[in-house]
This record gives sequence, structure tokens and C-alpha cells, in this order.
Amino acid sequence: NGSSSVNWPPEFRPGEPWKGYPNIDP
Amino acid sequence: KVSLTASMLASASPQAQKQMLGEWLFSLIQTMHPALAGKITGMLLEIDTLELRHMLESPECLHTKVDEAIAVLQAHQAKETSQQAV
Repeated sequence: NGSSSVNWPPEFRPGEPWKGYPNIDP
Repeated sequence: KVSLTASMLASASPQAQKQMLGEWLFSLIQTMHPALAGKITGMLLEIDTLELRHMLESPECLHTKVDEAIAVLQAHQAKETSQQAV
């Protein structure tokens, strides 16, 4: 396993809405 | 340049606050670490909004957090690289 860490951390792109991390505030 | 004040944040929703802080962090980090700015901003947005607002008023605190984020990111990338090499 371990594939879930590949895309960490999510990248912030200016001008695009920040979706943030899953499970922060439902 | 993005300018941001505590009063601007106070009138925004929690999600909008993260967005505003993200734009502000990105503009600052981009001048220090252009290649990593997006990732570092993403990591710093994990931090509690109250603490991010403190960083807004304390450049020293901001730099400390940016340095920490870079160290964590580099350690993470080194780990991934070594795993791929196996």
C-alpha cells in the first residue's frame, strides 16, 4: 500500500477555490 | 501583492478565510520558494485558522512555520524517493 501518500500535500493554486483536506469540517 | 488584514478575515466565512489566507500565504511563499509555494501553502492551510491569523501579524512566526513545512515536505519526498528506489 502507501499509494495514498503520493499526492500529499495538496497543492494550493492561486485563483482556484481551495478544497482543502477531506474530513476537515463536514 | 496580496494584502490581508484581520478585519477582512473577521467578516469572512471559515472557508473564505482559508481561501484568503491561502492567497496571502502563496504570494509570500512564492517570493521565498517559488517551486514549492503551492505545496507549502497547502500544508500551512492545515494549520488552525486562529494560528494562521497570528502568523499574519508575526512574520517571524510565519517564517518558522514555512521552514518547518519545507523540512517536513523534503523528508516526505526523500522517503517516497527511497521507497521507489527499492
